[in-house]
Amino acid sequence: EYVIIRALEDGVTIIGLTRGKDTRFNHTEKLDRGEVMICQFTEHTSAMKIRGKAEIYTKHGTVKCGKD
Amino acid sequence: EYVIIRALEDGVTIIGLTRGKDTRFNHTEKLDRGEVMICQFTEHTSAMKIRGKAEIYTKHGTVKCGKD
Amino acid sequence: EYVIIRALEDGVTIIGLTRGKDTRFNHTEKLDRGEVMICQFTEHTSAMKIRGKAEIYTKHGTVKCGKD
Amino acid sequence: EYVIIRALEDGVTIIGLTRGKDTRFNHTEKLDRGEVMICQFTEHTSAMKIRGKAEIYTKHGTVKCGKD
Amino acid sequence: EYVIIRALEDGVTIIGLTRGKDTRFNHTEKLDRGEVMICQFTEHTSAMKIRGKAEIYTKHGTVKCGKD
Amino acid sequence: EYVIIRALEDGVTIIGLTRGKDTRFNHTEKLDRGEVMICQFTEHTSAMKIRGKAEIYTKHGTVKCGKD
Amino acid sequence: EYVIIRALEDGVTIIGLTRGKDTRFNHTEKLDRGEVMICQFTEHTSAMKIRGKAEIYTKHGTVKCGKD
Amino acid sequence: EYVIIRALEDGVTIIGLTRGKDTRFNHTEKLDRGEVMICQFTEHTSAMKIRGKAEIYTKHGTVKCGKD
Amino acid sequence: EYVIIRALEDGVTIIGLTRGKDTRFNHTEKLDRGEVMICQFTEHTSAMKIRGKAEIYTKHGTVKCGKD
Amino acid sequence: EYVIIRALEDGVTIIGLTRGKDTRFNHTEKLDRGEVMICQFTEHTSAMKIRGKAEIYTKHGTVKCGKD
Amino acid sequence: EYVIIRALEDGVTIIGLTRGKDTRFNHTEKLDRGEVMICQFTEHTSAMKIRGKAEIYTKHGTVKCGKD
Ligand SMILES: N[C@@H](Cc1c[nH]c2ccccc12)C(=O)O
Ligand SMILES: N[C@@H](Cc1c[nH]c2ccccc12)C(=O)O
Ligand SMILES: N[C@@H](Cc1c[nH]c2ccccc12)C(=O)O
Ligand SMILES: N[C@@H](Cc1c[nH]c2ccccc12)C(=O)O
Ligand SMILES: N[C@@H](Cc1c[nH]c2ccccc12)C(=O)O
Ligand SMILES: N[C@@H](Cc1c[nH]c2ccccc12)C(=O)O
Ligand SMILES: N[C@@H](Cc1c[nH]c2ccccc12)C(=O)O
Ligand SMILES: N[C@@H](Cc1c[nH]c2ccccc12)C(=O)O
Ligand SMILES: N[C@@H](Cc1c[nH]c2ccccc12)C(=O)O
Ligand SMILES: N[C@@H](Cc1c[nH]c2ccccc12)C(=O)O
Ligand SMILES: N[C@@H](Cc1c[nH]c2ccccc12)C(=O)O
Repeated sequence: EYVIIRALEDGVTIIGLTRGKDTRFNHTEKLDRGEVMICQFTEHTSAMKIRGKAEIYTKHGTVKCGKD
Repeated sequence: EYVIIRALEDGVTIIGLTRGKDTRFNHTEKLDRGEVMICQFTEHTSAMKIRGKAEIYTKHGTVKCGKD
Repeated sequence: EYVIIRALEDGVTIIGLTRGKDTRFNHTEKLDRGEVMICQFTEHTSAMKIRGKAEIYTKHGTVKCGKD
Repeated sequence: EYVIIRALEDGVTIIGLTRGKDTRFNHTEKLDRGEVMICQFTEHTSAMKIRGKAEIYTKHGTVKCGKD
Repeated sequence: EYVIIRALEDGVTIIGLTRGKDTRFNHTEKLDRGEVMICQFTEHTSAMKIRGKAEIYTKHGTVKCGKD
Repeated sequence: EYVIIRALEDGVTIIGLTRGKDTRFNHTEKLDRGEVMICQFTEHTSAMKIRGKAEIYTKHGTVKCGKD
Repeated sequence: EYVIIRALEDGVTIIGLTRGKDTRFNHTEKLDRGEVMICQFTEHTSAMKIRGKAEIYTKHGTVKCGKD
Repeated sequence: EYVIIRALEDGVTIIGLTRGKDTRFNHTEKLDRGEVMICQFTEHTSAMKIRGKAEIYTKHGTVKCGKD
Repeated sequence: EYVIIRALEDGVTIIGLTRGKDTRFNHTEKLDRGEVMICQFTEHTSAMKIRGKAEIYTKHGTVKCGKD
Repeated sequence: EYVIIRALEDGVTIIGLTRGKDTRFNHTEKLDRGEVMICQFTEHTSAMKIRGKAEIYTKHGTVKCGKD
Repeated sequence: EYVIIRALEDGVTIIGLTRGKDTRFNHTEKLDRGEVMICQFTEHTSAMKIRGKAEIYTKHGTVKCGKD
């Protein structure tokens, strides 16, 4: 299972949240405008949080991220 | 299995409920307007409760959350 | 396997019934209007009972719950 | 595998029949009008019998239950 | 794998035939008009025989049972 | 894997042929008009032969059986 | 995996060919007009040869057999 | 995985090629006009070669065989 | 997984390339016009190269081979 | 699971990010205009980051990469 | 999982990149105009790079390769 995030502005943030009893950040990735990240769910990452103006492509549809 | 939650206002709450004999909260995540969270069901989370104005994208359709 | 319940009024009840030889309640969750719960079937929950005015999204369709 | 039963009147009955060499009742659930039950087939339940005015949502279609 | 039988008259009969070297009856269920039975194939039941006026919902279509 | 046979006349015959090195009859079921049989392939039955006027519902389509 | 053969004339032949290093006949079944055979591929049968006027229903389509 | 070959002339040839380090013929089957062969890929056969005027029904479409 | 190659001219070549650390030819098959080869990927063959005028039927579409 | 990246300019960058507790770069591939890379998710790569003008073909749709 | 590459000019290059901690070339195949290569992902190849004028047929669509 993976999702695709396409940054529509600079400084889009993708945070990986830890799998397990505890929920903390395991990694934060910054994307600049036009960059694309493709990320899987893994043994270490069971949730993701995205901030900033972006498009997110998933199995359940394309989702807009950002304040607009 | 994962779902996508897109906050349409500040302070949207996503609560993970524990898997097992007992049902209590294992984590609460706050989302501000425009933020997106993508979360799996896991060994630790077998139910989720969402409060606030949000859109939830799932395998069985897109569901509106909130008082309206 | 999971379902989504969206409360259309206050005090919607979602009851988890135990898996096994015996069938009793393992948990009761209350939802207020506009709240959404996403719940899996689990090792401990093999049936669910819902009371109150709600929409239930499932693999076999969207089902109205409540007296109307 | 699960089915959804929506009671259209009071006193709808859902009976779980035992899996195994023997076929007897393991549980009887009563639903009042507007209540919904979502039940899986399990290690203990391999057949179900429904009485009363209800709608049953399944993988093979939606089935009307009741005398009409 | 399960099928759904909806009785259109009283005294509809659903017979479970044994899995194995031998083929005999392991159970006979009677349905009255309007009652619905949902039954799986199991370790003990590998064939079913239905008599009486009924509708049978299966993976390969809906089948009419009865003399008409 | 199962098929459904619906007898359109009395005395429809469903024969189960043995799985294995040898091919002989393990069971013969008679159906009268309007009766329905739902049968799986099993550890003991890897082929079936049907005689008489009947409708057979399968994964690869609905097949007419009988002299017409 | 199974196929369905429907005989359109008397004396339709269905031959099972052995699975393994060697390819010989393990069984020959004769069908008369209107009879139907439903046969799986098995541990012992990895190919089938059909002669005579018949209709063969398979996963990849319906195939006419016979001289016409 | 199986394919279906329907001979449109006499002497259609179906050759099974061996699975393994080596590729040689393990079996040659002749079909006369109107005959049908249904063959799986097996532990011993990982490729097939067909000569003569025939129709081949497969998962990826129906393929004409022969000089025309 | 298999593909189908149909030769549109004489001397069409199908080469099997070895699975493993090394990539060399394990087999070369020649097809004359109108002949068809159906080949799986195997323990020994993880790539194929085709030369000459041919049609190749695959899971991802039908592909023309040859100089035109 | 794999994705396809097609470079629309010189110097398109595809970065593989490590699977595991840590998230660092395991490989960087450069593509010139017109080149195509097809990459799987692996034991070592659980996320990818793409920079530059490119088209990315995935299970969830085709995504444009780059500043425009 | 496999892809198909069809060369539209001479000297099309298909490079297999190694699976594992390290990413280097394990094989380079040259295709001349009209030749077709069908290649799987394997224990040894987890990415491929293609140069030259070609058509690439994949699960996620058909992709043009080359400078145009
Ligand atoms: N640590 C949590 C992270 C998580 C996944 N899905 C969630 C849904 C809600 C809250 C937290 C989570 C877990 O692995 O289960
Ligand atoms: N602890 C419960 C949580 C739960 C999941 N699905 C539910 C449905 C209803 C009530 C509770 C639940 C369990 O793991 O089973
Ligand atoms: N304890 C029962 C609960 C149940 C599941 N599905 C049912 C259907 C009918 C009645 C009870 C049930 C079981 O696990 O089997
Ligand atoms: N005890 C039976 C219950 C049953 C399931 N499916 C049936 C169909 C017909 C009759 C009985 C049954 C069994 O587990 O097999
Ligand atoms: N005892 C038989 C019952 C059966 C299943 N499918 C059949 C088809 C035809 C005749 C008998 C059967 C068996 O398990 O195999
Ligand atoms: N005994 C044979 C029965 C059979 C199944 N499929 C067939 C097709 C043709 C002839 C015989 C058969 C077997 O198990 O393999
Ligand atoms: N004995 C052969 C029978 C066979 C199956 N598929 C075939 C295709 C061609 C020729 C022979 C066969 C085998 O099991 O492999
Ligand atoms: N002996 C070869 C046969 C084969 C299968 N697919 C092929 C494709 C090309 C050439 C040969 C083959 C193998 O098992 O791998
Ligand atoms: N020996 C290589 C053959 C191969 C398969 N797919 C490829 C793609 C590109 C280059 C070589 C290959 C392998 O098994 O991995
Ligand atoms: N090392 C991380 C890489 C990663 C995968 N998916 C992610 C999503 C967000 C942040 C990091 C990641 C992991 O394997 O889990
Ligand atoms: N050696 C790397 C090759 C690779 C696969 N997918 C990639 C994506 C990006 C960068 C490198 C790769 C691996 O097996 O993981």
